[in-house]
Amino acid sequence: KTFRGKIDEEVIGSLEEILLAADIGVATTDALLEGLKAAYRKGEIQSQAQVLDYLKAHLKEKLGGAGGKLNMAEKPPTVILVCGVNGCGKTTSIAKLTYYFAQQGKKVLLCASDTFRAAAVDQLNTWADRLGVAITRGQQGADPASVAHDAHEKALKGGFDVLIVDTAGRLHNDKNLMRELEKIARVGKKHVPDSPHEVLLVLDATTGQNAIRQAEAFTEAIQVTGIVLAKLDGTAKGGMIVPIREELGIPVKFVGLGERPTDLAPFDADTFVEGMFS
Amino acid sequence: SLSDSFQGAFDRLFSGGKLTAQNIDEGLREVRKALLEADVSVSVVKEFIANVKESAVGQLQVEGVDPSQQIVKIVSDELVRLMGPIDTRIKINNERPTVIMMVGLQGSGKTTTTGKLAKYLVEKKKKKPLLVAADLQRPAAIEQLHVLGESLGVPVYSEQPGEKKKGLTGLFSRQTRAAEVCRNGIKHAENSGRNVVILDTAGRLHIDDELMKELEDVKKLTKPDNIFLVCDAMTGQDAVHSAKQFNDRMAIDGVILTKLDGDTRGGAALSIKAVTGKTIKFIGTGEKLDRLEEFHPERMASRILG
Ligand SMILES: Nc1nc2c(ncn2[C@@H]2O[C@H](COP(=O)(O)OP(=O)(O)OP(=O)(O)O)[C@@H](O)[C@H]2O)c(=O)[nH]1
Ligand SMILES: Nc1nc2c(ncn2[C@@H]2O[C@H](COP(=O)(O)OP(=O)(O)OP(=O)(O)O)[C@@H](O)[C@H]2O)c(=O)[nH]1
Ligand SMILES: [Mg+2]
Ligand SMILES: [Mg+2]
Repeated sequence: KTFRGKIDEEVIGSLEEILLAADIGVATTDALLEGLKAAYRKGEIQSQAQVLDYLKAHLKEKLGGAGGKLNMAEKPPTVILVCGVNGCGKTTSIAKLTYYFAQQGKKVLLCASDTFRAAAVDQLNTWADRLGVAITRGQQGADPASVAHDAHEKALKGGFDVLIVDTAGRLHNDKNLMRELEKIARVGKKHVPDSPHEVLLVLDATTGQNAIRQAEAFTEAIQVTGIVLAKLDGTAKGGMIVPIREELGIPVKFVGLGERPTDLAPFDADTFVEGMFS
Repeated sequence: SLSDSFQGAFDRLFSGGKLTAQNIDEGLREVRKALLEADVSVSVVKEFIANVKESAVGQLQVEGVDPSQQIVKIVSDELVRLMGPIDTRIKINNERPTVIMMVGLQGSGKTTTTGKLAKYLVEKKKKKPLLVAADLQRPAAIEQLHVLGESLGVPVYSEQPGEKKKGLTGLFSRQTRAAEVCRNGIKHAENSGRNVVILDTAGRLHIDDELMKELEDVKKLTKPDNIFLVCDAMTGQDAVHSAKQFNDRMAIDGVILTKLDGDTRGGAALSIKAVTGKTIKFIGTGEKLDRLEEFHPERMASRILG
């Protein structure tokens, strides 16, 4: 028989603090708690003790389904474009993805399309050397789109399986830089019509609610197909991915767990949600 | 300077025209929501609301003032008071080169801000800075600092990995190297007439005990006159954890908040000040090296309140 009571306000209060402290955000937290109260009234939750398990299961279901699943091209090369705001972890995440593909025996070409920031090309070049993969670069200050264009040509001619394009960090409210990003994404289609097959937005796990704005703006410019949640090895919980999945339908595909090439893991909703409440 | 929605919510709440215990609570719920949406940490919001409530209740007696304006003013004044004062002071050492140590999480903007500080010190304070590349870990970190130094005409001190300087006992662990590079850099400044040294350290997690110890070793060996924590303005709830750890272990002298040219509300500013008690001295407002400004609490307060 069903328990038609009300969840203890203290229980709701402490859950609210956990969710807010995890960067889930006010609106999403309120909606989750309302959902809990409704489930309790309907008898889907039978006792106070079940409240947390119900919430965890609900979140796990919301976030699952896309961990580690990248869109691969029908025939090579698969083109992966990596974007995000300044310092979030794009270049390092690319090193990790490169290692991930190299382990699978795939031939990777890197494209250094950050032609703006000091030593950005050097940084990616160092990774290319360490990982033993080819890299296309342009001159400092060269048009990033032209470097990307050349990389697509080289990827085809050189029989590469995967082309990963690194772009400069940019704030999503900078109209010129977002236009530049659109151009970088578009220019490869001349040689590889379905490029980019995967557009990965890298989010820094320590970012707050602004992450939602970032996801909105980047996806408006160049349809984001997946998120890499970097720096999850810190103390931040990365809860912004919940409203991002809920409101924008963008899934997290990988998480960054450190600064080495091996520190990448396919996103696992169970692990993530448990981590949020630990 | 508060957004219409915020002011509007208050106008509805206080349309009765009087500040009462009940509508104070409802008004403060709106404030709480605004602060949380702005990324102010949950514990900081709690304390802030409790303090504001006290002042609000105390002002119940004030006749003739529109209550919603009253609450807005109390909240805004309290934010400004908490995050202030304006304090761009950099401690100068008159005995030897002034040492500034930059610390913070990965990607927060330390290297870029090192360049910005150098430009500020040259142009505004007529100093002769030397930049020290103390990040021996990140690929091309040393090159990055050299490029910035070159663009400013400011010298950069760095050592190649495995390079041995007089006095080393052959320990090439990263831990001893960073501190020694810094100490050698300061010696180099003394020998070349540079009067400020800025140490650009590697980004690290506040929970990485080994790397936090590396910072303590650098501090012990170089005795910095200023330790600045460089924080990303878009940081969320985690700001209280990282800032607290860096301050507890390093005793920072001030904070520099970066990437404020973005559209983040920046509630981390309040969290960081609340949990460290250290002032935010400067803000970064762009990638170019001239994009360093003084921190203004009133502007930050109205940005946080949205
Ligand atoms: N702890 C930790 N650090 C990371 C992770 N991912 C990246 N980093 C570090 O974050 C810093 C910035 O990483 P980058 O890869 O240069 O970031 P980016 O987005 O390419 O930066 P810009 O190109 O300047 O916008 C570096 O110190 C990285 O080592 C992660 O998953 N965990
Ligand atoms: N838009 C904007 N970008 C900034 C600002 N400050 C730094 N950046 C950018 O943020 C990114 C990271 O800056 P870095 O100076 O490399 O950061 P860091 O803290 O030295 O990084 P690590 O050494 O890897 O920890 C770069 O793309 C910078 O150009 C700022 O105020 N505004
Ligand atoms: Mg990069
Ligand atoms: Mg750096």
